[in-house]
Amino acid sequence: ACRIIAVANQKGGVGKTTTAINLSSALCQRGHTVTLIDLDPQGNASTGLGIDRAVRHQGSYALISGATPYRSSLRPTAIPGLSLIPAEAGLAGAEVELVMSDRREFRLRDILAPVSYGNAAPNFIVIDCPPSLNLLSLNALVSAHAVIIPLQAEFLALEGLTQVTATIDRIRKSLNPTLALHGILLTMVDRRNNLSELVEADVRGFFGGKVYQTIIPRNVRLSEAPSHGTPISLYDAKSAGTLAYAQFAEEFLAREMTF
Amino acid sequence: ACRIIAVANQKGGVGKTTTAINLSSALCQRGHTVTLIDLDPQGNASTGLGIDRAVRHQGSYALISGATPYRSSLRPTAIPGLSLIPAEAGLAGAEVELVMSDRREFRLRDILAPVSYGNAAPNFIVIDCPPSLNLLSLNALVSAHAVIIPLQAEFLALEGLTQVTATIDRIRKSLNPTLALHGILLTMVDRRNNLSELVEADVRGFFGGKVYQTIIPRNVRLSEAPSHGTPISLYDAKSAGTLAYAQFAEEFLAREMTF
Ligand SMILES: Nc1ncnc2c1ncn2[C@@H]1O[C@H](COP(=O)(O)OP(=O)(O)OP(=O)(O)O)[C@@H](O)[C@H]1O
Ligand SMILES: Nc1ncnc2c1ncn2[C@@H]1O[C@H](COP(=O)(O)OP(=O)(O)OP(=O)(O)O)[C@@H](O)[C@H]1O
Ligand SMILES: [Mg+2]
Ligand SMILES: [Mg+2]
Repeated sequence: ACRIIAVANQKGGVGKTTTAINLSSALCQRGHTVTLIDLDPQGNASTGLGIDRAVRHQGSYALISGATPYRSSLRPTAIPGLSLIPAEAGLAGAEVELVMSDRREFRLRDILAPVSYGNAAPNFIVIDCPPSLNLLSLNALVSAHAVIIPLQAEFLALEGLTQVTATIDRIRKSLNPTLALHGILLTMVDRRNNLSELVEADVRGFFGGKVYQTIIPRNVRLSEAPSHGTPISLYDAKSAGTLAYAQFAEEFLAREMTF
Repeated sequence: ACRIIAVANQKGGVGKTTTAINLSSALCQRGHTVTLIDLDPQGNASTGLGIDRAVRHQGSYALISGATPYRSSLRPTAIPGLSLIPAEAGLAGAEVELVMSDRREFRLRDILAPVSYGNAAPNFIVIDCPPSLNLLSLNALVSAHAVIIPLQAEFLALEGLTQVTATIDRIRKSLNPTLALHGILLTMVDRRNNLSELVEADVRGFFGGKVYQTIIPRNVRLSEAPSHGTPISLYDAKSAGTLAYAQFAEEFLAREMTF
């Protein structure tokens, strides 16, 4: 069956989209199939994979509202094995609509469950979440088997970590008993500055083995790649960003064996 | 009367909180009085001004739900003239509660209007918004006379700019006819990398005089200051961050004369 992985953190700008795109593409380069769902109304994952705003209709909003079946919301990308469900403009209005609906936290789970057991299921479904713990993020956490938390190596991001881990614990106890913390990924680490080192030491001290050994360094090529609509590995195969996400994909797969 | 300024951008991690804190403190150092309202459930502005999580009760959630009057939600800070209304944990649940209530976009405005005309009004009320265009941010935009949009000098942040300016236009046409775009502030600019230069050229080309002349450079002291609970000017008075926000406060005040 397929594994559903949410990439979530309510702190903004910590590398959720960058991680969702570059982990997904690195998994595909290792022979896996992945569907990436863009659940953020900003649509950054859709931009980062080259899907023009004008052709994002029948995307994740249509999927979660039940208007479009999973199979017809899939888009091919430049990476063999990687499909995307883009975020269309209507997703910005989904929050208010979901609040009034039945089983509002289970909408996405009810749609993805039959997909994950079907014979056309990908190996992984990766969900890029918006920077909040709203109903869209809750739908992702209720659907997921495990969560990756990207953590920018900054004080304010560190401060917010307990909010997201507390939310995961709450959801495990009530809405999704099988939800696991896959791991915490340190991003934008700048080894030249003390703050990064302090944050890394703090997180490893507190969360231990839950923090991936792999760290993602600050690398300007990672922030340039989305403007070309491709993952880092196609934009600059020799960059520090490509190597870091390749290493992360290996560590992610090794950790998968333990679940 | 007092001027109400929202600091907003749905893109995460672009420097909203850093701008709200450091503009507010720089205005106070120039003799103005400011109330900073933390409207983000993450509570980063409250942390950045040294208010411990344990004492944030009767904050912005109690204010917007009408439980606590404005005057008793004010907290003193280390900066003379600067008061804070902190974000307590309950604010995370405000979104769902607001959806069901009457005049849901006007809750904050109805509370702040009498304050701004009262004789105890500060010169400015600055509102730090969460990274989304949800009901909390809408309440800030409906209350505000003008909006500052911090813009990280990155491609994905640039891409999101039209979403926030379109939302401002929509609110001006319907809910708040006097809402103005105060300006767009370029943040975390790294003059050594091309991407920053390209983004700056793009934004100035498209938005012209709406973009402040002042730019905020990437400066690690700005990201260290919140861990000491003080604005940059108290943490490191000689840093590039302090000088940039001092210059920004001057430009902000000069532009105020034009409204
Ligand atoms: N390791 C890195 N080095 C340099 N830049 C990075 C790195 N990771 C991400 N970025 C850039 O930093 C910005 C924030 O990253 P990203 O958009 O992936 O974060 P996010 O958590 O998805 O943001 P949001 O909260 O808005 O959804 C982007 O402009 C991105 O290109
Ligand atoms: N000019 C700067 N130079 C270096 N670091 C900065 C600068 N401005 C902000 N930072 C740091 O970058 C991170 C993001 O900034 P900040 O939290 O102010 O953004 P935000 O838009 O309020 O984020 P959110 O969307 O989560 O509310 C923080 O860790 C902050 O300390
Ligand atoms: Mg994102
Ligand atoms: Mg903030």
